[in-house]
Amino acid sequence: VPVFPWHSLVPFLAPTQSD
Amino acid sequence: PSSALPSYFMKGSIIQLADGELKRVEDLRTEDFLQSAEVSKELKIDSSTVERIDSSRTPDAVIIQFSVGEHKVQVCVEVLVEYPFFVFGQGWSSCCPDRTTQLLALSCAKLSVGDVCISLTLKSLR
Repeated sequence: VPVFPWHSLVPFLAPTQSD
Repeated sequence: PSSALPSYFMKGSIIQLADGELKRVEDLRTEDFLQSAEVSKELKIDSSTVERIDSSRTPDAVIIQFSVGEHKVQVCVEVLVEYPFFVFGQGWSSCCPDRTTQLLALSCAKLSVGDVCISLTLKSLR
């Protein structure tokens, strides 16, 4: 049975910050 | 189109939290994500508020505009209507919960404008 890491389930919404 | 979502969204999938604990995807709670991110050196949880949901030119897809993090950065993602997001305090939610349940057997609420989703960013963007 495959086991998936928790962070696979969360979208990576990476803002490009400029500060 | 072959619009298969990743298999980890399928009901019954085994998910490993940062502390090693195993849970089924349908049993995950907000705290599981928050606690796992706390352990992580690289990732942190950000709040992403749904600002708009627009139809896409791609069949069965939508374009969701999020306001991400404390800086309220606007981020758009195009996803299939059945793609589940985890809403703080509510759980799995998608634009078309019936379809998500049909395809993945995962119970979902309806994702709406104003919902605050769990998302990830890097702890340090430097």
